[in-house]
Amino acid sequence: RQSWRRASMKEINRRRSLPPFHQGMTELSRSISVDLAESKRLGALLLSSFQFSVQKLEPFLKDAQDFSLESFKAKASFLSQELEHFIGSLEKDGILQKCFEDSKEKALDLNLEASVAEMKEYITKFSLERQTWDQLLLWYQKEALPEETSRGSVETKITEVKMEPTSYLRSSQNEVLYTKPDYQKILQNQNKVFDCMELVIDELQGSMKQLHTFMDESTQCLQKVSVQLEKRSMQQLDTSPARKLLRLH
Amino acid sequence: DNLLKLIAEVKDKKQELEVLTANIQDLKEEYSRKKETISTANKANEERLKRLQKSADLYKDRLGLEIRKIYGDKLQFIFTNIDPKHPENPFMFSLHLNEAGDYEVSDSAPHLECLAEFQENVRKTNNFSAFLANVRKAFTAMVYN
Amino acid sequence: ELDRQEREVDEDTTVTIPAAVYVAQLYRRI
Repeated sequence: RQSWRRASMKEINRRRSLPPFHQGMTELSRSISVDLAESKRLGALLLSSFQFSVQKLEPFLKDAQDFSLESFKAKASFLSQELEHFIGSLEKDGILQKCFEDSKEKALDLNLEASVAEMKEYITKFSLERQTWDQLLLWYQKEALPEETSRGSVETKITEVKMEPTSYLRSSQNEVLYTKPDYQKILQNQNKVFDCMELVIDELQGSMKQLHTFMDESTQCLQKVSVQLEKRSMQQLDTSPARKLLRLH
Repeated sequence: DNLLKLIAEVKDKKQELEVLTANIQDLKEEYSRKKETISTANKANEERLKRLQKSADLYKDRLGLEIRKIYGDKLQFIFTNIDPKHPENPFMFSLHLNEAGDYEVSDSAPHLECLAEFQENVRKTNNFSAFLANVRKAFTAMVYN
Repeated sequence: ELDRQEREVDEDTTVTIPAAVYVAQLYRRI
């Protein structure tokens, strides 16, 4: 079968020819007359292949236990006749003929050819677009590097790809490049907001500090008052008031 | 003679009357003084008890702990604010002094396994506040489990 | 009436108030 993939390969990549047949087997083909029709030759080949297989099998089975050569030969002969009849019926049904029909007709699969052509077109288009993106990336990388290093840079290989404007405009880069927002302006606008926020946060920080100071002072004051009150009210504390309470009748 | 006797008797009676009147007066005065003393003492006691009750209420409220003296010379400790879902639910136990004069716990509701251990600790250390704090912690842990 | 009051005062002075004081002191300790 024709493979369009194999057809597009270069000579060196093409598959090597198949390994040679065994000599015995090639004789089988040669023994069949070329004057016969193709289907008949195939039938003859099938039959002679079977007979050849039987011939090859016999020496292996000879040494086996309970092997009867006569019985084996009788069976082989019977099977050979059966196969001959079967091949005859295949020939009558035209099945053998069908095996040769495909090689005669050309594989004019128009749909397949059209898809193949379309695929080739897409591949070309995508490779081209990929090259353009790579170019753009390299350009931005070069921009990102400081001037001195970019000039002496060995790594950046800017491959110039001359593209036709029509194909360039149709690419996906177009949409991205023309809708890019002005980041600088956005940042500048945010600066005012940041300044306000800074003021607010400074105020908050000041208020928090004041609150903390007030909290500390209040706590200290409360502690002082608590100690004073304690001294006044609980001057003579009994040892173990629980026991005294339990013992009180 | 009879007249003279009668006059003498009347004189005696008059004297007796004076004495009795004086006695009555003294008794009245004493009664009055006593009444005032008792009244003052009573008022003072009332005031003191009022203040003591106020402080007890404050402690009870702030500590979530009520201390009651109950029959059988026992002290009952009632904890509240243990269960956050039902803060008014009471958790209690009783304490008394046994014959040896040691603290002995009893009647805990709900039952606390570790109460016996706390009892031993307080007997050794006499740290009553730590003892009560541990009991509260144990009740709280029980609720959360 | 006076006797009754006197007994009350006695009880307060010897039992009730000391008990309340011990309770307050116990609370203070706790």
